[in-house]
Amino acid sequence: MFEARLVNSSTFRKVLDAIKDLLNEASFDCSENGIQLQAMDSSHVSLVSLNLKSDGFDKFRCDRNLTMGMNLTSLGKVFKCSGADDTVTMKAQDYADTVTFMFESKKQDKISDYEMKLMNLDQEHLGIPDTEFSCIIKMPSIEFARIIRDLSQFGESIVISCTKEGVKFSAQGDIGTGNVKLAQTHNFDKEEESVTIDLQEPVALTFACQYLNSFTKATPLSNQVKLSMCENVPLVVEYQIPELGHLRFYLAPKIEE
Amino acid sequence: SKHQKSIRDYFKTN
Repeated sequence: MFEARLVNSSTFRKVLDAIKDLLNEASFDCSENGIQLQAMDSSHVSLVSLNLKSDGFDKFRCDRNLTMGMNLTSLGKVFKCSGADDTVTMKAQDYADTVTFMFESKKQDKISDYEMKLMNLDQEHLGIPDTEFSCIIKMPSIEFARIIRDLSQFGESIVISCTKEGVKFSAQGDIGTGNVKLAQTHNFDKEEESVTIDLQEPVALTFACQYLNSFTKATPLSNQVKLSMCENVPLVVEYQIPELGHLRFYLAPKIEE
Repeated sequence: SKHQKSIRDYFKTN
């Protein structure tokens, strides 16, 4: 028996909105630790890694490890039926081929349930090695989304370069070039508005705008985003999901032929 | 020009 209850169903809906551009279908691995998902986009350039801890749920029960393959478009349809303030309860029997989502309104005056068919998906789990990153940038997630959106107009790629002075985002293309520089600004009163850089050594890497733009669909999940970079290693873009876990995106850098 | 490797080239299959 698997059962997970989340008072803020909108959090799960935001997670879904954040990954549905990259993934058509994915397997949710349920265990007593919580719900995990790891999947590559169809071009195998980026990797999505979701971790929702069991103790972040309002109720969590998982008697037997369970892998639920889901079509994310279908799952999106189910969550479209939920109200913004609804509580969601996910339920599946052991070895079941369906999962049930029950939505309850705040006042308990409306209860709806939707049963969705599960899929058997080929699972390919990648081992992500521990990396000592050259730099770790934390910045407001809205600012990151804005910069990626703005610079995407100039070219297909964005160079992110980080030094002790700050972080610079650059793009160039047919119409010209664009550069955005951010200095470190520690705001002790409003931590979420700070830009902080933890630098071991300067690094500059190039990434495809298309993927960076997709990652920023996770902006509603978190005030801050964490970018971890190291030469010849995929970029990690991490959004903390308050009290529940995190959503990470990994993106292979563009390199010279 | 720049080229993009697969994420699989960085993270090996378990």
